[in-house]
Amino acid sequence: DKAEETHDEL
Amino acid sequence: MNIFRLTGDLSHLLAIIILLVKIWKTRSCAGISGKSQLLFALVYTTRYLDLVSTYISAYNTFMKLIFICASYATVYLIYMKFKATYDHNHDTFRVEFLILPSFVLSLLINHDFAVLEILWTFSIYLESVAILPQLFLVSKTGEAESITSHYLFALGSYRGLYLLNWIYRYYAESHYDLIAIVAGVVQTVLYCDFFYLYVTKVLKGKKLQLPA
Repeated sequence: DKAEETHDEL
Repeated sequence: MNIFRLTGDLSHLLAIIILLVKIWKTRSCAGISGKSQLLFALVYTTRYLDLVSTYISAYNTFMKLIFICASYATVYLIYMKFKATYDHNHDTFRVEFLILPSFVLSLLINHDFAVLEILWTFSIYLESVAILPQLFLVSKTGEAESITSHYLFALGSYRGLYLLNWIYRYYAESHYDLIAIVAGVVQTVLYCDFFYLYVTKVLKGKKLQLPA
């Protein structure tokens, strides 16, 4: 799973 | 930022504004589920805690603040200012059946077992089902005002547009987030029945009335 460090979506 | 995400965000913003203006102009929250609005306030609060820890962009910060403030304003209008018009007899969905499973699931399936991350995950799961009390209220009363239908359409479109955004980002940026995608699919599917009624009835100028 390639989750980003931060969630940039709203 | 791509066009799907931008239109998704704008659709989300439009939904929130439609609801606030409807309640304010009619001085009534009849037909609106206070429970769904409470759940949304909980969703935004737990998701946007990163406002204090992570800066992404002015746009991101601005929209998050708008969503949080508008959801609290809506809850205030329903439970305080226009309380007398609140349809609590029909707004009987048991929200603990949504909150508790969402929380347990966020403890079990998450990207990282950290407080902020679990709260983010919880907000994603809870958002996917937060509209259920509202849909339940509509099914109980058997109808919805046109403006309430427009609100539901804008709110449902937002996650549908986010699905396109996720497909785009998968191909363009090799970025994907399975938790958000699966919950987003669930959320969009919940609106399908409503979308059908919206297109076949409300857009043709009829009131949204469910078959008896």
